[in-house]
Amino acid sequence: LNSSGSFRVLVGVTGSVAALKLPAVVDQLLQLPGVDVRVVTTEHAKHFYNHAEVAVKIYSDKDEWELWKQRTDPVLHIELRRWADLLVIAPLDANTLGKISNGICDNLLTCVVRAWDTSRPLLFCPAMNTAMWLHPITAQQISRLKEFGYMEVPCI
Amino acid sequence: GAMAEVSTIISVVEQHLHKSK
Repeated sequence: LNSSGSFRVLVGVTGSVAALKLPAVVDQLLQLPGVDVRVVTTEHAKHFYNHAEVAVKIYSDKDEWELWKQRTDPVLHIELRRWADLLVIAPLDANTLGKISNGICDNLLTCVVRAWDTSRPLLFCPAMNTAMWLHPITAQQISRLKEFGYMEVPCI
Repeated sequence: GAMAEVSTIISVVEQHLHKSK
């Protein structure tokens, strides 16, 4: 537990239809005793859930750029990395899976992942349509993420 | 390719919460 006494969970959400489960994920996490939750969203993920149904702070790419005005200002993805005890990416879409497995960091969420302290748990929950799932690169990329020490919560 | 059940995700997070104590 960190100095605040809470267990801080950062939820990453990406642009798969399963992102519509975000409000349920956040609600159920908040029911765990001593858990504090924040969300990092990609722009495409916003299409699938209603912001008003999510009871916690949601960060997006805009916040990263608005926070930083001059050299002494904090960098949001570093602040979030420091804040979180655990990162869970639910859902992880095919595009973001591809980016993370290659080290690409072109938005707030992928920057948090790239800067992640690997002594802390990172869980990922892949979700994509069956045709994309069956592409041979999916298994390669998931295996790469596991090599990085990330933990898969397999899809059904 | 449907995401894991929300309850499964929560229970994995919960395991890590207990480990951290």
